[in-house]
Amino acid sequence: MAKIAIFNQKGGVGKTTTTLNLTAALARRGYNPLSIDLDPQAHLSFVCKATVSHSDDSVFSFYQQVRPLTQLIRPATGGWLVIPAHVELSKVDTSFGKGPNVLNRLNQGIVKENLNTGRPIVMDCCPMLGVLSLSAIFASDRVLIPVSADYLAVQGVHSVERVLRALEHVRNKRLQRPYVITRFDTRRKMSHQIVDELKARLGDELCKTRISENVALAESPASHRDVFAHAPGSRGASDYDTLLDELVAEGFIE
Amino acid sequence: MAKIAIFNQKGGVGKTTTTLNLTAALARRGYNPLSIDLDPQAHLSFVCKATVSHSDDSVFSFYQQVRPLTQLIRPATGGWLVIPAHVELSKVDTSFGKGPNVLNRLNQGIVKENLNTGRPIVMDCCPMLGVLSLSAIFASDRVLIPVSADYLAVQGVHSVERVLRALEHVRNKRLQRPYVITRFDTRRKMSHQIVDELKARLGDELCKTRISENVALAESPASHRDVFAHAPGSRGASDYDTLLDELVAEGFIE
Ligand SMILES: Nc1ncnc2c1ncn2[C@@H]1O[C@H](COP(=O)(O)OP(=O)(O)OP(=O)(O)O)[C@@H](O)[C@H]1O
Ligand SMILES: Nc1ncnc2c1ncn2[C@@H]1O[C@H](COP(=O)(O)OP(=O)(O)OP(=O)(O)O)[C@@H](O)[C@H]1O
Ligand SMILES: [Mg+2]
Ligand SMILES: [Mg+2]
Repeated sequence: MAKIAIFNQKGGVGKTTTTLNLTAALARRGYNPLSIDLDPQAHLSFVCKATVSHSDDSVFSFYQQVRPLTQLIRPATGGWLVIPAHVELSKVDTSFGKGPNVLNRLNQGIVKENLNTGRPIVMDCCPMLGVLSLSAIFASDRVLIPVSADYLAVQGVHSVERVLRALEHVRNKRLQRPYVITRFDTRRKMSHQIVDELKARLGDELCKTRISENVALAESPASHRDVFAHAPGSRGASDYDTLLDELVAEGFIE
Repeated sequence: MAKIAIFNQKGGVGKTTTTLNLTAALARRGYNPLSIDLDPQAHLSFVCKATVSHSDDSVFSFYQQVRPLTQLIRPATGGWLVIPAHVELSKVDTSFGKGPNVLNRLNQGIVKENLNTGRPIVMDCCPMLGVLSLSAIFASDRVLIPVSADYLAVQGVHSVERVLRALEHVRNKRLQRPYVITRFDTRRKMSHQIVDELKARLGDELCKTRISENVALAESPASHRDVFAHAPGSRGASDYDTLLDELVAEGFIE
């Protein structure tokens, strides 16, 4: 099944919100997903109530080659599974360097331990193009790129495009990579201008589904829940459901 | 005059928007500010129309000890001055390592070149606690921390607190560090709950001024302008003006 990296080096575009709610939507449809938190700030882990005090219990100990991934899996509040992050994970970005071994370690671990057999994996990236995010992209066969409906995020799309094309070249492997607009506020003229601009630039790579700016999506982390548990009737919940419909129809999940 | 780092390792909380509009407000009051872009994604440089194609013309060449800061200063569209960033700046975070020399280099450069004489400096940080952000904090005598009015940003406040206290300890020097709520939407119950929570936690360190969620602030980058030039009558413009009033009254700018 799919190994999905939720990537965008721009901050605050909805990577964690998308990882959380897409994983929750997958779980509710019986896909049995595993999410992996690759952000040293560990926001996904926090929302899932899977925060760990010791880095040994986080994905950092896998990068240190101390523990296998399978041993680090924990239950998330929503009922699915998560491998938590920890603040020490930032050492991977700063001191391990960019040797090909580190970049491929997560990929090899997932393959060797059959972590992906019969279930999709969803990886939350941090807002930086470093070893952590690159190892997530190397471990993925698809990348979902959330882009918030504002100009600084659109400015970041250039860089994302360049990076992913370069990586495709390096890996000699086509990477399915849809972009999804998030925080879309239909009352703003700017939101619609941005949709037009991205449609023109990305064509079919732009998802038809857009995630609306919806307070339920911002509130749910406070009670350690995904939006389906927090506000099942909300626009945010139906948007992430619709996004999953579209991704399934596009063969992005199989 | 003040050397201000705009810092928060959480992504998308309004660091660049605050650097841009606070610097513009300072310029309009005759303070002659210099802004420094320390984010490899160079969003501030982009808005200021100071994007450079060669890293030699960016602050990266200062970190490489090739050019002095003074040579890298350029005019920003708003009429003030900016030292641009460049994507190669990410090498500072990943390969230069955390030796005390690198961390103090920007500080020493500003002091040695008298960059700060008679004018404030405002530094835009990237969403990561690495060498770049730390060198900005080391080069600053005050830190302004934007916190967007949502729970994941509030979650990040813990880490910011810990980091700044540890640095105060290391430098044996009290660091004035107000927090300013951004993207405040008065119609949301969540916004008000967050204000109460942060007031209780931060006391006087929380600015009374809050920056409203205002589309003018999100639109201005598209025309390479600050909010005063783009929409002088907007709520966003008056909020950043009011924020500057409060900071001046608190002695944060002198
Ligand atoms: N569609 C939405 N409607 C309302 N709020 C949203 C929406 N998407 C995200 N948010 C809120 O915006 C903030 C930023 O989102 P999030 O943290 O998911 O982005 P991110 O890309 O993971 O950030 P970072 O780069 O820091 O990891 C969060 O507080 C989140 O709750
Ligand atoms: N008060 C506000 N009202 C409306 N939009 C805002 C406001 N503040 C910021 N924005 C928009 O939200 C997005 C994120 O803000 P910004 O890029 O300034 O945050 P940042 O902390 O610098 O992000 P990064 O961590 O990626 O550097 C931008 O598109 C910006 O235009
Ligand atoms: Mg995140
Ligand atoms: Mg920024």
